[in-house]
Amino acid sequence: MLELRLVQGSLLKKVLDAIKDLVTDANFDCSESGFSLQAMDSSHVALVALLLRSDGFEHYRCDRNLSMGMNLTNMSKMLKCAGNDDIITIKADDGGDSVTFMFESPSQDKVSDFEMKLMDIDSEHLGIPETEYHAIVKMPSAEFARICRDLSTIGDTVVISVSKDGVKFSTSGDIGSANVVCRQNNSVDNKDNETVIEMNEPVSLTFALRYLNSFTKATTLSNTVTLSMSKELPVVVEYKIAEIGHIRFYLAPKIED
Amino acid sequence: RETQTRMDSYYHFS
Repeated sequence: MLELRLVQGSLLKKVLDAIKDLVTDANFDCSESGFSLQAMDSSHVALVALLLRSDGFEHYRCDRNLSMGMNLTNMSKMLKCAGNDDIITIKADDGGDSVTFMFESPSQDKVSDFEMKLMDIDSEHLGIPETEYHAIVKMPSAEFARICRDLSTIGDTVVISVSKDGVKFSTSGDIGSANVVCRQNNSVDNKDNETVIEMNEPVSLTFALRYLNSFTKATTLSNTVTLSMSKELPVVVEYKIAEIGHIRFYLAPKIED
Repeated sequence: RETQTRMDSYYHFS
């Protein structure tokens, strides 16, 4: 049997908001180490990998590895019924065909349970090896979201170039073109406002803004975002989830014919 | 022209 109690239930609500438009159905995998998910969008251009480590839950019981297929639209509907301050407990029986979400108000005066039917989903996991990336940019997540949103009003794709001068986001479209350069800065009072660039080699890659904009729905999960890039590899856009894990989005680049 | 690549051209199913 499975019983996972997450005191900060709003994290799960935010995770669903961040991925439900990218992925329709997904298997949530539960093991001793944590609650995780790996899924691709329908066109196999983007991949999302979520990890909520077991030690981030107040109570974590998972007797044996369990993979639960869920429709994320339906899961999101149910989690929307939880208050932002609610404690969320996920419960399932081994081999059962449903999962129960229990919501408790902080003062324990209201308890709800919502049972959702599980579905069979062919589990296809991509093996993603640990990689040394050529360039890693850490920047405020709101700034990254702003840049993606602004540039998508001009063009459909963005060229992200990392050099010793900074990280440059460039686009062009019918009405004109735009470049945004963020330089490394060190914020004394607030680390979350820093832009930090670690670069072994300059990198320049082209991506569809539509997907990057979708990833920025995770902005509410973290004040900072990390972009890891290497030549001829998908970019990794990572949002840390405080004390408990991360959500990583991988996006395959566009290449010149 | 640019072509959109797919995840499975970089990583393989495990």
